[in-house]
Amino acid sequence: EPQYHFILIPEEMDNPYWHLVEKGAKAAGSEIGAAVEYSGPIQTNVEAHINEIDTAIASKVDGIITQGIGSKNMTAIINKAIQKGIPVITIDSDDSDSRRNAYIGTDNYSAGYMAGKALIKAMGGKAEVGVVTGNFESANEKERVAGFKKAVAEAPHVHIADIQESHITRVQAAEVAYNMVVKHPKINAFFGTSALDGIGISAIVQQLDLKKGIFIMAFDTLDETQNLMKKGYIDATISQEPYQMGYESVNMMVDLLKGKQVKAVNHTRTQVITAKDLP
Amino acid sequence: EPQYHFILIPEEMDNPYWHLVEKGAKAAGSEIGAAVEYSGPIQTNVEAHINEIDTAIASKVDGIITQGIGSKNMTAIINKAIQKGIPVITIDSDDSDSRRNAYIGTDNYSAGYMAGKALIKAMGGKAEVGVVTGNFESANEKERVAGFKKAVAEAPHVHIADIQESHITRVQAAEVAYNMVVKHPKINAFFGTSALDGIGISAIVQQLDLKKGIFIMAFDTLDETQNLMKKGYIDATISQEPYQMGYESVNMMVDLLKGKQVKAVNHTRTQVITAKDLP
Amino acid sequence: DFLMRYYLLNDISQKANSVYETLNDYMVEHDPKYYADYLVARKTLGEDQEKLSVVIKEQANQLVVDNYINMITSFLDESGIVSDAFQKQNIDVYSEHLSEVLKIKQYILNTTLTLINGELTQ
Amino acid sequence: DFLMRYYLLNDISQKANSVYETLNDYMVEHDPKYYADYLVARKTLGEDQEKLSVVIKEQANQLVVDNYINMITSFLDESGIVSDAFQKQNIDVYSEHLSEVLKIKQYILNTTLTLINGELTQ
Ligand SMILES: O[C@@H]1[C@@H](O)[C@H](O)OC[C@H]1O
Ligand SMILES: O[C@@H]1[C@@H](O)[C@H](O)OC[C@H]1O
Repeated sequence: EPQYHFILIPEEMDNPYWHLVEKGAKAAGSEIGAAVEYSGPIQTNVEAHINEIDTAIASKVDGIITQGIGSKNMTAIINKAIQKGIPVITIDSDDSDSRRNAYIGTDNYSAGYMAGKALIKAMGGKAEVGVVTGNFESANEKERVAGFKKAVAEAPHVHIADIQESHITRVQAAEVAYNMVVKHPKINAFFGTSALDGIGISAIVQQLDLKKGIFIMAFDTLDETQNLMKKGYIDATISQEPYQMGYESVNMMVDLLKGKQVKAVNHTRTQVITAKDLP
Repeated sequence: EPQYHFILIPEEMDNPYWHLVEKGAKAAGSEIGAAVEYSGPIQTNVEAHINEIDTAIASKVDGIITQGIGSKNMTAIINKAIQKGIPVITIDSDDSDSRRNAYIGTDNYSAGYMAGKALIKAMGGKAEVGVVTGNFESANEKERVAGFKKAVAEAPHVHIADIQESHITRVQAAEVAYNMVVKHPKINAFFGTSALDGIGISAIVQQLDLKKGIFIMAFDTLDETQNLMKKGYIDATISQEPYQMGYESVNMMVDLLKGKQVKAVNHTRTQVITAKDLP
Repeated sequence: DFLMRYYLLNDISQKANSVYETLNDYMVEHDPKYYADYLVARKTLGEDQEKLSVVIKEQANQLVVDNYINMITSFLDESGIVSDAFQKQNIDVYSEHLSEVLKIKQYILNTTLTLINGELTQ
Repeated sequence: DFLMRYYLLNDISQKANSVYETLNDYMVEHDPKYYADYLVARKTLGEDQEKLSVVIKEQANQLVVDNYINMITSFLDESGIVSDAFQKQNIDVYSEHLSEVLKIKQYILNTTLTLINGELTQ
């Protein structure tokens, strides 16, 4: 039997980004004798997410690793786990108002700011931008948009024409990007803030044969994104470290259970990636 | 094989009131060769209710008989059924803004008014009243409370101290009644607006040994309610005709499918019942 | 034979999922090759649908099986509306009906579980 | 033996429901006779819980079975809090924990279905 039984609760079970987190977590688990369950909403849904955490509490797991999202109900359920003696580590997106033990993941505000700066530079300081974000509710997405907006505020000839949600799916990212292009014909740049947004944006931009006139800043370095970058269909992306988030969270959870002190906020690396940076 | 395939969607599957509606519907179905499914939320829940109706639409049933509740989303789903050529009859609670074909059930506003008048008379025109209602959202419950309030408005020495929800369960009816008694010690009468409210009120009033000083007006004539009335634990109730609602709705549905004209609003009988009226 | 019936029901659930997935791929990639996959997925789901009356339906579950057969028809209809509208670039139409496809897929899954439970309790 | 395992899982689900129902009856009627029924329901659920490690648990489902065993413990704990608080007329405590009992009962049902599905796909 494994020494520890943890559960990793993602935003969405079958999202390729979250499968990377899962891989890292299970790799660490194999190394140290911790069984890591992976269970979450089939599709991004806050209520279902909270329900999974509550189920894990009733199941008396040894530790919960979850995306936080900063909503009131999420904060309450994290606090319930803590109160019942189950440590909680948030990853990818924090819930800093909760009593979670630690956060491991991107500094999302800085990442958004970085994306903004890179886009502005690539556009020579002049752009009409469409932003496609995963969820309006998620703390990480909100912070990315806020950081991006700050960068835009420092560039007088760059404007955000519109911001819409994709519910972290490529099809809805394509749909809202299409609607934006129709509604704001002057859009000449897009920023997609979650892993599949840039891919959906790229699909619709290609389909409408608009690629020459539109710069696309994506997020994450999924294989699919890298392939599109190599073909010139996506111009740049902000990398994250999902595998490391998973890996480090399991190790840190064991530290917590052994009574060790841990650092509350642990930012993983982000950087701007273009095609020339790819292997 | 049955000639018709209808579905009856109650507010709550295992509620004894809705089992009476089911009995009436299936009795009519047996007589005329219509199969009547019975499927609804395990516990009262608007989203689950709407989901059942949508499932029935996808299932292409021949007709939908459902409790209406008058919310925007319910109106939209009823209209969707109509648009797809599936007739809808509301029972027990109407959704008069929707395109439903007909309503069969209590005139809920009048029933609430009737309850108020009877309570006022029994209390000699002077009372502090606690109202326990099934759901704040349901059209029938809202109308009963509105009718009751109108009667109270005509009695200067009768006041409603508080109104709370029970989610149509006896345990929560008992809980909110308890809270009211604690918070408003002058309460000397209760009105329970759905079938199990009076039963829950009665349980807590007995338990606290307050029955001598509290008059209880209930709703419906479930066996359990009648038993409590015979023992003097509930003073009066407003009867409805759930079996008839079920029975008539199936017959009317067949009329609709045969192209016959039907009356849009069909009120079933209600009356004030006291122990002396019981067999 | 219980296992044969169970496998048909499970197959239908998976094939409905496959229709949805290939439709998504087609819409994202807009490549005739993906459309061909989608058509195959539709066809194999339809073949399984045809078996339901014979393999699964009986007195105790006839209403639920009728619902199930009809849901699959609704599902295929809505998927067809989506792919047609997509080809015509009628994004409002396809977007709305894609939501329907997703919901009916869930109803099919729910009913699959109901039927499997029905098998188990006979 | 598949049927034996299936019946244990199905039994647990029904017995959890029975614990909840008898607890409700007791709280509504407040009659020692109902309390006795509730205690019997708790006992028989606990007896089934004891069998899980032997009858159901194996390599492929050990984490889910551990969760299941622990949920039943949580469920019985919360039900116990409710009945104790009710006896002491501490209505705030019993009301809050009754909500927990209801939620955990649903998690037990969900996990029962997960385990049954696991049986079917081996
Ligand atoms: O939160 C995740 C985000 O970090 C990533 O960029 O996209 C997928 C999301 O679920
Ligand atoms: O709507 C129903 C109502 O008419 C009855 O009185 O109580 C039960 C409710 O579900």
